[in-house]
Amino acid sequence: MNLFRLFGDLSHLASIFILLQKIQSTRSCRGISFKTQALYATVFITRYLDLFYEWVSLYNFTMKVFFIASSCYILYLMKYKYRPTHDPSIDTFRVEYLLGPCVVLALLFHYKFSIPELLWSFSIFLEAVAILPQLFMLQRTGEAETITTHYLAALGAYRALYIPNWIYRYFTEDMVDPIAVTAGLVQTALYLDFFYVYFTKVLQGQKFELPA
Amino acid sequence: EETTGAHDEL
Repeated sequence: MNLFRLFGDLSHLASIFILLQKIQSTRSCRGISFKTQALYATVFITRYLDLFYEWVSLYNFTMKVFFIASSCYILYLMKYKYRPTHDPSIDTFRVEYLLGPCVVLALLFHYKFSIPELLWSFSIFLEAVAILPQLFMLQRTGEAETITTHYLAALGAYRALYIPNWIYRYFTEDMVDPIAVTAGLVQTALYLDFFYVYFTKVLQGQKFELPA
Repeated sequence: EETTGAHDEL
């Protein structure tokens, strides 16, 4: 464990609390892509299967349980409790275009041809692109509530912080995970446009609005 | 030793 990873994970935790706060305080999931949230739940469930047969640490165990539980809870909130506030007509990204290629990539790139390792690879690739339905929705509506942009910023910061973590681990532990690093770089790159608007507008106190 | 991904990461 190093500080980059710790702060990355904390940022990830923060993003989930911000999202829950947004849903509870506005009593609405307007502006949140159900598809992205469903993809994240899929990512956590397929990646953290090792909960059942591998012990890493109490930290690791607790975080994994939290991510699975919170992502399922968010799906419940969106699907049942605040269902009327979710508008599927603007959440139109075709997730099969993401799932298909991720299955193929996992079959091509993995560390071991076993069910858990294939699912692990799949989850890594899927996480890299899971934010796309959300960003697509943002692009379509052209604006976002400030609290939603804080959620996205915290999520993006989590991924960005994993990059110095890998550099640090390369030098201190001689450890490289090419699949996670490649997917992580792609994932972080997807946030660049968003970060630009977030830093130049939201953090200057303006509303998140994309130029027409 | 098996080569596997960074399973200690989240």
